[in-house]
Formats: sequence, structure tokens, C-alpha cells
Amino acid sequence: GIDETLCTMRLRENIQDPARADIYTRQAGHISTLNSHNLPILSWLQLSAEYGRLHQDAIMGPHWNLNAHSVIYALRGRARIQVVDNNGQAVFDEELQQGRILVVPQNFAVVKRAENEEFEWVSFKTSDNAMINPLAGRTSVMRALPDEVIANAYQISREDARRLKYSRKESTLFRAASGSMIQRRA
Amino acid sequence: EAEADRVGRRQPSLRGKGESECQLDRLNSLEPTNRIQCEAGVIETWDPNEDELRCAGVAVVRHIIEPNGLLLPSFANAPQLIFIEQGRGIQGLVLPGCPETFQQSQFGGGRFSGGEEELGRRGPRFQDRHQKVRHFREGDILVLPPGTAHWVYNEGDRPLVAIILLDTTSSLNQLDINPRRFYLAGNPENEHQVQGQRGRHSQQQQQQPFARPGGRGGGSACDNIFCGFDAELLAEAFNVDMETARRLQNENDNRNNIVRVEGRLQVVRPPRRQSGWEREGESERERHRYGRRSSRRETEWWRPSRREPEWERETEWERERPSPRRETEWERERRPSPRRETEWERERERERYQGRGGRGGRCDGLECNGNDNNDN
Repeated sequence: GIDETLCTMRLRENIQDPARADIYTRQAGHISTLNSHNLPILSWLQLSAEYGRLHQDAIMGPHWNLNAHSVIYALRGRARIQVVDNNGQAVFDEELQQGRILVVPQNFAVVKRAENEEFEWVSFKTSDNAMINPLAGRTSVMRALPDEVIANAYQISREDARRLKYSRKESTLFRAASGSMIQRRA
Repeated sequence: EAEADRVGRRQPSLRGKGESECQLDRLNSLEPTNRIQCEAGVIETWDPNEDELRCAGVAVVRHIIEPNGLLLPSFANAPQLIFIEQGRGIQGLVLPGCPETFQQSQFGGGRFSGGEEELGRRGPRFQDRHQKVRHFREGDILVLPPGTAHWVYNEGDRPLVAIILLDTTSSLNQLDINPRRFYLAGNPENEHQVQGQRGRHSQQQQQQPFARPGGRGGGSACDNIFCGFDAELLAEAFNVDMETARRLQNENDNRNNIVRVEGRLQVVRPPRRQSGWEREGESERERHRYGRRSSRRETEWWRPSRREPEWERETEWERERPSPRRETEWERERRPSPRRETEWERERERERYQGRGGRGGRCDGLECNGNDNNDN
């Protein structure tokens, strides 16, 4: 049975092709993931990978890695990245530049924002089926919570709680509003 | 120590940090060493650096949530088992990728695409929806996978007491073996912060291991994970104004991690009434536990020592379940006798199973998953 498994096993997969993107928005960019579901040998190695491209002024929303560490390597461009630990402290709040790596430990919250140019990265994750839990957007923790729980937790009105839940329609990649727009809404 | 950490993490069977970790001359019973007073409850923790706990590779926490208290959403770096010692409540578990299946019927079952404009247009007709909410009561064990956020609300009339075990040496935890809790809301003191661990509040705790009632007295420190993000970035990510984004950071909130809900918590949830299936399941379980139920007489050893409080007793409405109708003589006579399977049919059935599972009719695991006739 060995030659039917090891010898013929698929060992290569291109994840840079936008046509195979798992998450795609025309305005913000795309993300492709490679895990043991689409490359089975990764289940042996307990590793997976993610390729992402953020357009200028686009955001990969705040999220945490549920079951893996993540090592981000900046391929092209630069992005502002914030990483937050369990004490609510920003343990990284800098620009990640091309050619550098950043280790994001499991469960630490992270957000990426492409500044003045496009940002491309590849992340290596230490689980064959790495999962993220987004904090904002259509598939986020906020959407999963009852609005009354949000209202009580953040001491805001139910109307504001609903805005927190439903204002962002996209799931992971967002087009950032310009600073002036945010100020105007404020 | 770092090497032992690494080895322990990769090999879940290796509990504790090093070889000498479990060489204990004497075992002690342990009391909680840290107590955090919250607005509507108390969080007590056992020092995870105790020899016994380090040997076992676990951490233990006790939550006491007052009636109408809400444990704010948080997640931990380790799998958790929670035993409900007393009380009842509801729990919301946030599983990534799962849909918001609990929704108001006024919603019309239609799709809601969200968005600020649509929210405004719908106005007061808009109803909430969220992920599944689960009821629990005394004696239940709740399971929490690592990294999964959850919240708890005490909807009973007496304090809810929950004992929580965190398996910090589980292979699912790829961080170190220190228990870590990540708060999604509030401005809580970190319940797992121990002496010597770096962090903003460690010095405070050394000086003052038992916090004052009512929290930290309006300190401006902030512990939830939104605090580490730039408010402007949060406003952009959530597509909300700066003020709402700042509220996520709860900077001047001194209620700690268990807060009091004004009125009752209004969430979409099914009634607590037991279904017929559950009743059947319970009686089945009892039969296994106590032997033949029909002939069982109540004896001292199994009778609960505590009288059921009013709110736990079955209501009149719950008692009104239909009694099974008995078959009449007329119906019994006319009931068709079951047709006997022919040899040909038996052969066909055997072939079908063998062809599917390839194991003499057994169909187990992934081998059968693709077959549309398969129940699993």
C-alpha cells in the first residue's frame, strides 16, 4: 500500500493564482488557503499555508487563529499590522515590510491594513486545518452574539449593538473607508 | 524548562513540565488562591503553579455568577470542561463558520443582507439573530474547544456555580502551559495572571491579591483584546463611528468580567420545555442506572437529599403530555401480519451491504461517507 500512498501523493499546489481564491472581493483583495482538505499530505505534517493579497487601503479584519501559530512572510509591499495578546496589549504595532517575517501566536488577535500600496503575504500555520475566528464582518463573533449580550457587554444601546453586528457586510476582507468619512460619521 | 515545555506540548501524554514535576512527596488539597470580585459574581482561581496542578498539566477556575449575571464573552488557549455545581442558565458558544440559526419568526425566514442602510430602512421591524444558545442546569458538563468564545447568563433564582478545568498541556494548545484567557469585552482583571507573569496588573495583584468589591475602582487600564487595536482601525473594520469603536474597548468599565443585566436578558431561544424524546431518553438512562424501573421502590440511597425547588419542578403545562393510546381489539384483529422476507430479498440486501462497506455488511467510518443511502 505504500506505493499507492507515498509515491503518488500530490506534493505541489499553486496558491498564488487569483482564480483559486477562497475569499475574493474586487475592492479589497483575495485569500487562498492550502490545508489538508486540498493537499492531503499536510495532515501528516500538521501544517497549512495561506496566501493573501490586500489592495491599497484594504483591511484584513481583526481575527484570531483558533488552533495554530501563524508565521507571516511579507512578499511584496508593506502593511500595518497590529497583534494583541491576552492582556489586551498590542505586542506588535508596526509596518511589516517586504522580506520580513512576523510570528503571530495562537489565539493572539491580529489585524492587517495595506497602507499606500498593495500588500502580498504568505502565512505558514502550524495546523493542517488552521481556522480563524473573525471579530468583524459577516462570519464574525459579533454576528454570533445576541444583540442584547453585545449591548450589555459594551454598555451601548441595542441600536448601536445592531450596527456593530450588521454594518459590515463582507466576511474577511474589507475596503477601508477614508479617515474623513469616519470622522464625519463620528 | 523551555525544552520540557516544547516536548510536553508536542506529546500530549507527557503531563507536567519536566521529569521531576510529578515527584511529589505529599499531596495537598488546594484552596483557591485568587479571588476577583465582579459586579455580579466572583471568579476564583487556583494557582496553576501549584505542584499538583503542574504535574497534572491543568488549571482550575470557579465562577460564581449571581442571578441575572452575565459572564462576558471570552476564550482560552486550552480545552475546557465545565461542571455546573449549582444553578441553571444559558450559554452561547461562538463556533467559527456556523450560521446564525436562532432568529425571530417575525423575520419572515427571509434573508437579511445587513448593512447600515438596510438596518435604518427596516427600523423597528428588524429582529435579531445569532448562533445557537444552549440551556444548562445543575449537574451538566459543558465542553469548550480551545479558542472558542463563549458567554454565560444566569437565568435562575440562585447563584450559578461552575467549576472549570483547563487542560493546558493538551496538544490543541500550542502556546505555553500557562492558562490564558482572552476577553472580548469588558475590562476584566486577568483571572489567570499569576505572580511573576508579565502584564499590566501583575504588580497590582501582588500588592492586592484580593480585589476590592466592585472592581478596580475606575482604573483606566484595559484588558480586552479590542484595547490593543487602534480605535480608528476598529471603526474601519466594523464600519461604525469612532465613538462606537471606542466603546468596544470599555476603558472606563470597572464591572470586571461578570456584569449585571438590567431587566432580563432578551435573546432568541427555544423554551426550556423537555421534548418527548428527551423524556424518553431520561427514563431510559434511569432504567440503566437503577435497574428495572417498574418494580423499583424508592429507597434511601437514591432519593435526592434536596427537595426540588419550585422553579425546577415540572409545571402544569409540562405535565400535559399525551398518554399513549392503547390499541383496541378491533384494530388488533385488522392489523396486517408482517410479511416474511423472501430468500431472494435477503440475498439482495446482503449484497448491497457487502458492496458498500466491503466488510461483511458493516459500514464504518469514512469508507461509507460518500454513499447516499448511508445514515452516517
